[in-house]
Amino acid sequence: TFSPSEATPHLTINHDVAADLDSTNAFEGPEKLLEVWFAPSATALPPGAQPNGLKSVPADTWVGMLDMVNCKILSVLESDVVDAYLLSE
Amino acid sequence: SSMFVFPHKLILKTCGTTTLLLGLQRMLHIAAVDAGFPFHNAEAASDIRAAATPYRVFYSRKNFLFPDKQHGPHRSWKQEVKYLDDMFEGGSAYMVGKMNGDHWYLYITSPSQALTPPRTPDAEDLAATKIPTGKGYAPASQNDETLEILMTDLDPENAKQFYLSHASAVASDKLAAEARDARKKAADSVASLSGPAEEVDVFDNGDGEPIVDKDDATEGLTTEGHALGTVVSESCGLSDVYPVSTYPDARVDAYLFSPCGFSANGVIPPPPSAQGDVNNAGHYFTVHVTPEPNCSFASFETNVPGGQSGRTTAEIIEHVVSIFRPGRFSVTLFEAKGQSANPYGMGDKSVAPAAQRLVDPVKGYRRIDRIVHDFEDYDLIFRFYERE
Repeated sequence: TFSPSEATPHLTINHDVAADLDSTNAFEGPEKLLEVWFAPSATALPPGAQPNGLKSVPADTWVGMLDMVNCKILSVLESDVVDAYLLSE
Repeated sequence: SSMFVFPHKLILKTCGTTTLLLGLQRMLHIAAVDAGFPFHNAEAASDIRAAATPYRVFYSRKNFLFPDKQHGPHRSWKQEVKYLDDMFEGGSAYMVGKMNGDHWYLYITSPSQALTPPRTPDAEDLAATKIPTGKGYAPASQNDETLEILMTDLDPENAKQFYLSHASAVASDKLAAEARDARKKAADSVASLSGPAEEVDVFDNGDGEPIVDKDDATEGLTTEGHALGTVVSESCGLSDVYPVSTYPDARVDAYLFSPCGFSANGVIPPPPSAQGDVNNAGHYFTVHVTPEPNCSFASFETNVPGGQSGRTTAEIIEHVVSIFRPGRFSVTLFEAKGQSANPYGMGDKSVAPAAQRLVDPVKGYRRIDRIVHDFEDYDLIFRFYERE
């Protein structure tokens, strides 16, 4: 028998954005995928980097970048190893 | 759309008419200023030009469906490559698959082989206009694989699941069933104590005051995007792709758009036995669905290693394809060379390399293409299928 442990990710919902979305004109098919690595692994961050690297960047800081992409944060699933942002569009 | 933020990398996958690459410069700036990664082309992080030096960059996409609807550099692969080439040194662009059919594009930069630690910028760096990649890092030595399934021409009946009207009906039925079960359970409980009793309303706390407003509760659970996303995840079978019996700490965050469309992110922390292991830095999966008949599309992507006692890559593909029953789909498996391992397995953890794991046929489909790319430090397997 398995049960969730303390490692189970924690969900935060951005109700301000999630409440009134209309996707009528949003969808056009295939996505674009960008993956940018800043170090070979999570345990090989360069000198000067924050101890938690990119995960130390507050969610609010990503909002400006996501505005340029035309996406808004609907919710964030936080865990020790990765934060998963669910975005509009 | 989805974004995954790890300590050392960021994955951004955006749908529809989003302008993904227009956010790249700001992303590099944030990595330099807020995360403290080394940067070039500026003397101080406060300089707006400061952009962190990436270790490596991947950009990929399926062939365009409606390029005229796209914005920025996203109207053609040529423009996208130019945008990336103008920004990075040493990138390589590829097209994989049939030019006159469904194909897939990839842009990739490779880490340099320099083994010196990151350094401060010199005059040459400050004068440069392009961002070097991989400068000053040793090559990666961890397992890394990404499986992506891109599906078009979804079966109309399966696609219905991703419309709000359909999901609301499923949610209502589910609520009604749960309420019936709760009433029966409460009635049975009372009956066991004092014989037959009146039906108990689960929304009533017994003193005539409702615990919650029944209509509001039903309304919320049958219209709110996250609530409906969860209902759809469970009813369509997505929640079972990585079952809790094998992945006990997995959690899914799903959203159903109005009037249709679906997105979900799953996070799978490493098992306790693998925590702290550089090769097992946690995993994710993400699903996006556009169900409209004129542009029906679904994507599934994961970096959960396939094989051994965890679910095999072939099982994952069969499961995902059965959810959508697409007319056509492509599978890409990108794997770091010689790094196959599954942290969820037991016993011998080594599994076959990517090329050997994508040999099983997919039931109900005929394979049209099988292409293998042997990159410097990654293997890429591309397969394309059509419904029989």
